[in-house]
Amino acid sequence: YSFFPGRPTWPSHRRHLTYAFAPENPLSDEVKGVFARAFARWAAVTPLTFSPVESFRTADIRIGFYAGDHGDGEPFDGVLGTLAHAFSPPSGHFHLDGDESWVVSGDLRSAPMAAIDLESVAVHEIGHLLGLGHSSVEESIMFPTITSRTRKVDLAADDINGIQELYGGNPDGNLTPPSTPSPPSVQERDMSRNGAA
Amino acid sequence: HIFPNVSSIPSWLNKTNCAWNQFQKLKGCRPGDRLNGLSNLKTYLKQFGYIPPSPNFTDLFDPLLQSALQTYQTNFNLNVTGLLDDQTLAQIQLPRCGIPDIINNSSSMNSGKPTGHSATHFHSVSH
Repeated sequence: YSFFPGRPTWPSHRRHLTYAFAPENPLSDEVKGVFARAFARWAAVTPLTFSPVESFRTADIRIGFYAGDHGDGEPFDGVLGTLAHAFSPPSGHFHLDGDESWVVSGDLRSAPMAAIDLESVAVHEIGHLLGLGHSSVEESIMFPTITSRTRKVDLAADDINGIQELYGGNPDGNLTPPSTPSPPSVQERDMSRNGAA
Repeated sequence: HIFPNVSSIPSWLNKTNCAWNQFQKLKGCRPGDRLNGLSNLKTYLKQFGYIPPSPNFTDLFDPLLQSALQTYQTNFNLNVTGLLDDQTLAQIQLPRCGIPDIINNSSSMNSGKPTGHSATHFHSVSH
């Protein structure tokens, strides 16, 4: 695991963080539920808690889907390539490439090649929002790349060690992460088969 | 394009041609070679922190590119050849997060290493 230069974190008196979605992205409750699950995975292993709010302007974390150049100097590039980016604390900006084919749930094994699992990318970017950099550990969530049609949402020991170095553990002990509503993706099935998990 | 499940993705969206697929033609390129497209690869490596920003990259496979590839291969647990081998090209073309792997030329992806203690430093010569 690694951190951003200067090791930025949310201030110690800020353990409850709010998040909101860009008003120009009308999202279904199902899609919002994907982000709630992703935040819950980090909450399960830290003292942090998260809750959605209506006001995009005042939320700690602001989530939006944008295509191409969206004004932060890091234009998105259409299908595949760069999927999303999120900035270090306390910026709270979380941008996803609106041109990707984001999949909310379901069996990715029969998905088209361009399908990207939304929750997998959300869990990774939230790691950045909390202060984690990228990691060389391939099974970690903070590994920079992901193969399309792959679901990878469970925090690895590397992720947990890194985030707990920043914030400490969950005062109630590491809680079980939210259940995954869909059958395992190709990668998860293969990993479990060869015990790599 | 957000889809509740994979079956609702329209076939016309099943595009897989990505801008980074162009790097495949650089396979086998070696130091000293000059090949159209190497400048785009340098732009990619600059985007993710492996090469310092530069106003214009050349299509020459120079020592800076080789060093950047070695750092990239180290970070992604690949054979550190400094060359554009199959494994490295396959990794480069994978979809990924837009945040750089190396920020302010001093962060590292290695486990347990806090930022600032990095084996990855740019050696730049000021002119």
